[in-house]
Amino acid sequence: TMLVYIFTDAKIAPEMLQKLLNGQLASTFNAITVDSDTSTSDALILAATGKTTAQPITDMRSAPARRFGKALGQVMMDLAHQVVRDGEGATKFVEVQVTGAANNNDAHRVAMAIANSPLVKTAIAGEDANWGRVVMAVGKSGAQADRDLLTIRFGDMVLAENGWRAPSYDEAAASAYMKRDHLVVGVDLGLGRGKRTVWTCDLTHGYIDINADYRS
Amino acid sequence: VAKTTKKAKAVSPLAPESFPELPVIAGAEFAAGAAGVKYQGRTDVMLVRLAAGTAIAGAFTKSSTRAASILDCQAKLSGKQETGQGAAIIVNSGNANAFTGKNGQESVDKVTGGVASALSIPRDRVFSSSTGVIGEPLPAERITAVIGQLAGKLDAGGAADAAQAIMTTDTFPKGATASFEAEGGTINIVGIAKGSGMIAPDMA
Repeated sequence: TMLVYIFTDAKIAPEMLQKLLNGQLASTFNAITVDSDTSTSDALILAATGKTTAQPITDMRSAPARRFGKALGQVMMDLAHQVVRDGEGATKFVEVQVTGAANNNDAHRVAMAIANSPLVKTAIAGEDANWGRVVMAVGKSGAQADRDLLTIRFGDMVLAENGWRAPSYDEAAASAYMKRDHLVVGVDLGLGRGKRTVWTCDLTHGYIDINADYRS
Repeated sequence: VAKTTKKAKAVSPLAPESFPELPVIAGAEFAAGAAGVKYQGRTDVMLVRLAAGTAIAGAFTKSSTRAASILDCQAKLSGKQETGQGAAIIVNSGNANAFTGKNGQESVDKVTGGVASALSIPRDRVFSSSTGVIGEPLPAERITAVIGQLAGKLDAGGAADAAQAIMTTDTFPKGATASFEAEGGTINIVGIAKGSGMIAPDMA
C-alpha cells in the first residue's frame, strides 16, 4: 500500500488545490509500479494550512499557481521514486521510456506492460540485457505496435531495431550496462507522438522472502 | 538468473543517503506513537493536527474493493469544505481495515471520533488511513487508547517521526520538500510517504 501526506502553508481554496493535485497524478504516482498490484488502501491527502505570509493563489493561470504546481509535482515525483526505490527486494531502479506510440494512452499501456512484466523484471535482476522480453511485453500490452518499426534501447545502446537485433549490438557493453543500479529501458514504437515514462524496480528473491512471510 | 539475483537487504540498496531536512509548515503538527496494532517495539500510529482554515484535497485508489477508511475520506471530501475548525489525519500501520464489512466503517468512526473528541474538531474533518493485513477487523480500541497521548505531544517538527510511524515493510522513511518565493513570502511544501509492496497505484 502507498500512503502519501503532503502539507503546504500556501493559501489556496480546496477546489483549486484539488485541480493542482489532479494535474500531477498521471506523471507521478500513477506512473510507478513495484509489483503490478493495486492496493485497497492507497491514499494521498494534500493539506494547505494557509499560514504563509505570501499572497493567496487564486488563479490557475497565474505565475504563483504554475510555480506551486511545479513544486508540488517535484515533491510528488520524489516521493513516488522513493517508493519504487524501496520496492520489496529491489536492487535496481528502472526507468521505462516509451516514445513514438500512436497516442499517450498507448504509450502508458506499453510502458506499464514492460514495467509490470515479471520476465522483464527478473531479467533485470539477473543483469541480463534481454530485449526479447521487452518485445514480448510490447506485444501483449494491447497497444498498437508494429514489430518492424520497434526500436529498443538500454541506456544509450540500441539493442534491437526494424524487427531484429541491431547490427551495432555489443553483448559485452550491454552486460556491463546491466550491472548499474539505475537503468533506462527505451522503446520507440515508430508510429506517432505518444510518449510516457514510468518507473519500476527489478524482481528478486527478496520479494518472495518478504511476501511469503508477511501474514497475519 | 537464480545464481546472480541478490538477497534483499535490511535497508534497500537504492535508499537515499539520508532523510531530508524538512521545513516547518506553520499550522501543521505531528505526533507518532505505539499502539501495537501489528508491530511491537516501534511506532505504528501517526496523528496530524491542521490549523483552522486548512484546505484539503485528496486522491484515492480506484480499487473496487477499497478499504472503509478510503470510502470515508472520499465521502468527507465530496462536498463543500467547512474549513473553519481545522482538520486532522490519523494513520495506523499493520491492519488495512479493508474487507471487514460493517466493522470497517464502525472502526473508522471510532478512530476518527476519538480524534475529533481529543482535538475538538468535527468528525467529518478527521481523515484516517490504515495499511497492512486485509480482512481482519481493526482493533480500533488500541488506537483510540493512545490518541490522548498523541494529542499531548503534537509538534510542528515531528514530520520525520510521523514518516517512520506509517512504515510497514518499508526499509526507510520517505520525505521530500520544495519551497519557492512568492509575492509576500515563501511557500513551503513537505511530503511524507510509505510504500514498498502492493504498489501499482491507480489513483483518482
